[in-house]
Amino acid sequence: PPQTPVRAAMSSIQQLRVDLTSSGDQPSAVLAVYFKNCTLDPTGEILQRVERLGQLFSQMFDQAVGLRCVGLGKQRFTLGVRLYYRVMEAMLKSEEKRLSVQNFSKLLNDSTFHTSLLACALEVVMATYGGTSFKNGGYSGGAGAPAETDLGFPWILDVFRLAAFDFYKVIESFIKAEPTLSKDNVKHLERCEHLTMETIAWRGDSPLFELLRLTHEEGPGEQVEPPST
Amino acid sequence: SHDYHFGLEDNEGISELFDCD
Repeated sequence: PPQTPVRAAMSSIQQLRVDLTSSGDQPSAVLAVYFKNCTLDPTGEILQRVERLGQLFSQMFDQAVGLRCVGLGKQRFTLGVRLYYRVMEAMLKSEEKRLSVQNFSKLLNDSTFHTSLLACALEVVMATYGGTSFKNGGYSGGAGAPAETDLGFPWILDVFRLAAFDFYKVIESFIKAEPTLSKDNVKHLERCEHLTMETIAWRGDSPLFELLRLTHEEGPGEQVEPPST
Repeated sequence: SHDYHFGLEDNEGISELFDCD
């Protein structure tokens, strides 16, 4: 049969579900070992964070799509969590090989890292369901539209109160760690990168300005230009 | 199968990006 946007989206959703069938909603045995190898075991914090962000995500999602879709947010979040744990495991394996260390205590106790990684996983799930067309300067549309037109990037950053600059940091490693990502999803994440670099990271309240200021204070250099410039 | 441009060098990864090297 001829390919239509809806058929293509249904196929992508089905593929994502198949890819995540073997991944659990909880950290795998391999991840549990990485957690135990930490100087400070992050297991409790990680599970609590997922629980807290899950409630927040579902609440904001259901609020955005309306009463007729209550419960849908939780389903999407569950898929996102599976992808989050799966990519985290692949990232740690890759880092272990690259750095020859097994103690990732600092990284695994970094709340910003986890929130960014989970946000990236959810962005992939949302893009798979919602398509990847531009609308009103962000992303939205596709098979999930029009009910989900407000859920495109950077919606997730607002929900998790995450700086675009931090979200940006996980994208490349995420793509490297998840070779089954569809071409469309890779393209979507690449567009999130571009949108961040071109506009979002340079908004007045971005932590980037403070980081640049600190960097300049540490060494000789020019004054950081104000956001308006 | 995609043309994403990987920019990280061999000595850079998620650990360095989150200042955990």
